This record gives sequence, C-alpha cells and structure tokens, in this order.
Amino acid sequence: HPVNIPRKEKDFQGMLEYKKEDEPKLIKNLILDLKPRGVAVNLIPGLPAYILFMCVRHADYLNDDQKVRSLLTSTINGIKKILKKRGDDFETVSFWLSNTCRFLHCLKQYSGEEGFMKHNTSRQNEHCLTNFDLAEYRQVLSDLAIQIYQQLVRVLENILQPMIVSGMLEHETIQGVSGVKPTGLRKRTSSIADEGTYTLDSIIRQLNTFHSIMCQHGMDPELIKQVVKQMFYIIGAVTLNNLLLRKDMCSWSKGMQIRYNVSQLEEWLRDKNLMTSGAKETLEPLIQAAQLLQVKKKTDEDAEAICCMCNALTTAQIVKVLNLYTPVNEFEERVSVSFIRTIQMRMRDRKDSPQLLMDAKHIFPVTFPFNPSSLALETIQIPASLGLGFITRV
Amino acid sequence: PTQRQRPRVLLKAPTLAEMEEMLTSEEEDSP
Repeated sequence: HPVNIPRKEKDFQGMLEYKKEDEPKLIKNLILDLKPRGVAVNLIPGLPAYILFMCVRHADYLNDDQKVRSLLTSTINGIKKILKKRGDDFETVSFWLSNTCRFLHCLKQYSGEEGFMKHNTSRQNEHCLTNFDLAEYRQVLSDLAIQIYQQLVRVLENILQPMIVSGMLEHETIQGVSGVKPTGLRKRTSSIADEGTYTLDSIIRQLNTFHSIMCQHGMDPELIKQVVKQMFYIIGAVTLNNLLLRKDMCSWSKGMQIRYNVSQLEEWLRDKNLMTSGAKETLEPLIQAAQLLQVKKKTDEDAEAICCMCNALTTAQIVKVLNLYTPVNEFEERVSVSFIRTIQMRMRDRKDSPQLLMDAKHIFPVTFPFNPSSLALETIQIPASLGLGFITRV
Repeated sequence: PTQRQRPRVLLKAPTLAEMEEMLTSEEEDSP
C-alpha cells in the first residue's frame, strides 16, 4: 500500500500547483464565492492573497508566462467582478481591499528586488520569483487597490451620512445643557433621543464596527489610519456644513454640545491608538466653529482673539456663524453688525476662499506603504472549507 | 540573496481598463 508519509513543512517550498484548466474553479472558489462572513471568518488574515501568490510562484517556477498572465488577469477581474456584485457591502469591500494589498505586498516582498527584501528571512529570499519581473502587474494591482479604497469610502459614507447631523448636532448628548430654549426658536429635540434618531453613541458604535472588521481582515495598520482619517473628515465636514446652514444650531449651548461630541470622538481615537492618523486634525474647522459659538463677541479684543483662533475657518464661514448666532436668552444681545464689520476688516488680507461650505465629498489621496509579512509560505495550509482540493502544496 | 544566473523577464501587463474590456467581452461571450 502506498504509505502516505506526511511531509514535514521543511520539505514544502511554499508553492501551490494547479492545472491550467482548474484556474476558473480556483477563481470561483477563492474569490467569487468566498463569503467574508462565511468560511472567511476563520481564515488567517490575507489567506486568499497568500494562496494566489503561491500559485503565481509555481507558475513562475514552471517558467510559464502564459499561466502567470492568465492567473493575474483572472484574479484582478475576479476581484472586480465580486466588487461589482457586492460592492455596497462594507465587509466585502474591506476584505478584498485587505487581500489586494497583501497580494501586492507579496509580489514586492518576493520580487527579488533588493529594496523589498530587507525584512526577509533567508528562507523567504529563497522563495523569490525566479523567472518573471511582475512590476507592471504590481502597478495594475495598485490601481485596483485605489479603486477599491474609493469604493470603501463611498460605502462607509453612505452608512455614516444619516447618523451625522442627528448624532453630532441635534441630539443633546449632554442632557439639559440647552435647558433654556434659544429665544424665538422651538427646541428641536427632546434630551432623550426619540426612537429612530441617531445619537453620538450610534456614530461611535459604527466606528467600532468598521474598525473591528478592518482589523479582522488584517488590513494594513497604515491603511486603517487613512480610512479613519477619511471618516473623521466626512463627519467634521457634514457637521460644519449643517451648522453653517441652520440658525437653530448656532447657539452657545450647541457650541458646548459639539465640543463634547468632538471630545468623545477624540477619546475613541485614543482608545484605538489612532491619534497619529491625522483624523483629529480633520475636525479642526468644526472645533473652531464650536469655540466661536462660545467666545465673547463684543469688543475689539474679542475680534482680535477670534481672528487668531479661527485659522481653519474661512472669513465667509466666520461671518456666517456670527450672523446666525442666536443668543441663549433675552439677557444676551445678538452679535452687532459693527462687530462683524470689524472681523471682516481684520481678515481682508487673508484672501481665503469665498467658499462657505466644506467639500464633504473630498477623498484624500491614498497610499499603500510596503508592508512585508513574516509569515513563512511553506507553513501555509489550505483549509478544506475553501474547496480547493484540486490544488497541491509543493 | 543568491547570485542570479539571468535577469527576470518583465511581463507586460494590460492596464485595468484593458482588463475591464476583457472582462466585459468575456461576460458577453459567456451564455
């Protein structure tokens, strides 16, 4: 009887052999039919990327350029197909953004180019591609990753958008702080969120969900930082734009509410060790608008202080907030026209944009810093749940 | 890294857009 001697990992070379005719099945099982919430939950982060790369390695080992081209093209088209089909699902987009980046890093790490081998073990250096230079395919994969990242931003924006105004502006996170109704205005919301309205907690819970999914998928930490920075920018821009368009949002107490909400978002960044992501800085215009609602607005000294403080707001935005400002009670006066004139005079040299609203659709350029993996390819095993029995570890 | 015998051959890659066309024609061909 042929004795099935289990080969030790040291015998494997970290490649996966498959028949050319099985390529469609490989793409179907590993990309098109793979559910991030299904079997993928138990996979090591980036496993699909490692499997695809180990297949590329074997085709390279065979010196079969057609097989390499076909696999790379089918992989890229397979990912595009699944993102066309399920591109509004955050988990799917996050999963394939993470795996596309991991695949890109593998193509670099094992390219044989000195600059990408600094962190390799000697064994990993033995696993570098031997026949083909795939630099052009790396560029195509990088273009694909940019497309997937922009799709991820659209998906998270669609999820966050309905929560922002309600959670950041309307809902009274600090109950009762605006107990005194602003003069002449009906109080918009009760201090306890009505059923169906979002609160600041709703936003923070959603941030937690996004963050844990991206971590579970093994997304590069530097990329997670960029996603979080983009999310905070959207929250800050949508909140500020609504504040600039709504008289009922320009009061001392709203300034207090906004500052408290921003402090809770900063707390979240600290908890997730994301203070270096640049996310907090994207909230600066909103922070300054909230401060503007709370500072004194009477004397020349007040005008001087405001001009120094509001370096992240345009003149148009400052003037708008001052015009909309609604005193908390009859004892407080409105902001005088002369005071606003003083502000305009002091800021006439600024030559800043006449634009009033922030561009809430702006997407920061994304980068994918090289992130080599310490995972040893020869140790990778393919779970039976992936249905890839037709592939052979080599 | 071990001294290489011969340089790796650069594989020319189609652009994403060209791949998109392949994908579209593939989808049109398939029943």
